Amino acid sequence: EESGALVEELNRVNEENKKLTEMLAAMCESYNALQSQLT
Amino acid sequence: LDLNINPSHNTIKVLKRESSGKLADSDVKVPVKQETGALLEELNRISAENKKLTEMLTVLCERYSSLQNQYMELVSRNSGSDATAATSKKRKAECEDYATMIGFSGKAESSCSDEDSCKKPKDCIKAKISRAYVRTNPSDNSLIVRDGYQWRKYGQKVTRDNPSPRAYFKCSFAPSCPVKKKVQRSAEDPSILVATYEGEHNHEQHSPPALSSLSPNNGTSNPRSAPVSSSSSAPAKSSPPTVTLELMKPTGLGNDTQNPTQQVDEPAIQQILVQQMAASLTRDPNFTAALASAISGKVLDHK
Repeated sequence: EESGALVEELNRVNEENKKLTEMLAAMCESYNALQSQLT
Repeated sequence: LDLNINPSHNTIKVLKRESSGKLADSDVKVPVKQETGALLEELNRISAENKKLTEMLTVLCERYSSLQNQYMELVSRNSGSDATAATSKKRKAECEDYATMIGFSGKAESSCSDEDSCKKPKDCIKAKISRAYVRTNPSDNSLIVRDGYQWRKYGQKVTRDNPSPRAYFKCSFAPSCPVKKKVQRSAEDPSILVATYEGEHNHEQHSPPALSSLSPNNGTSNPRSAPVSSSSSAPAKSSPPTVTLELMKPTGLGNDTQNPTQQVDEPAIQQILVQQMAASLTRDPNFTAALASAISGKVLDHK
């Protein structure tokens, strides 16, 4: 039971991690685009 | 973007073990506590990564916001420079209005006499431009350069680059003579007057006799103003007198302290104007022919 709950939590955190990584990549892209516009 | 994250590697291994249903012989030996410990360790690792990612995202958001602010500032500054350009256009229009006001024809004077506000002086100014530098007493606020010609002042304005006002003159023979003159004190040395001439005179330098008699300095140049140098063929030869007629009230600084010897009485101005008009009319051969025929017609009628 305990390990089942842990696996569930692990899956949730993993999913969140994935989303954060995607957001970070998108943000980096926007930042670079803005910086190139400024320069 | 590589954040050294491989979150699914260990998890998948664990999940595979979980979901496989059948446990291998080796797995049977692994105690449940150990498995839970591994899962917990993995969860902690991923949570730490998660935290790190969130922090990075926050930092990036902050930097993005500041960059965006810089960008907006730059955009607003650019729009400000557009407004400056619009002001420059307005000044040019005002300057053209001056030309219209004094009766210059559009063809000859389509150029803007304001070099500062004009972006393309070569396209704008067709007339020949020359410059003369005259040393004067710095305490003398009048912008009068004695160059042997008669001038009428038609405007004055304060420019951005110089605290002294700039005066605009046209030749007294205008509109037949298209020459214009701008006079301003040098920004570097206030004792020097810079006169910029546009165009060339199409008449003699000498003044009409009536004007000579009106001038206080008959035939001599003003002792306070001596030419320093002339950059080209500007009419800097100073000998005949110059009378400057103030057709417009000066708006610049310290004009109330103008030299009284340079002021001409109002009836005298009228007389000068009448004589100048008569002189310009008699120079026109068509007018003299028409006048002669009218007079002869009258004489014949009388007979």
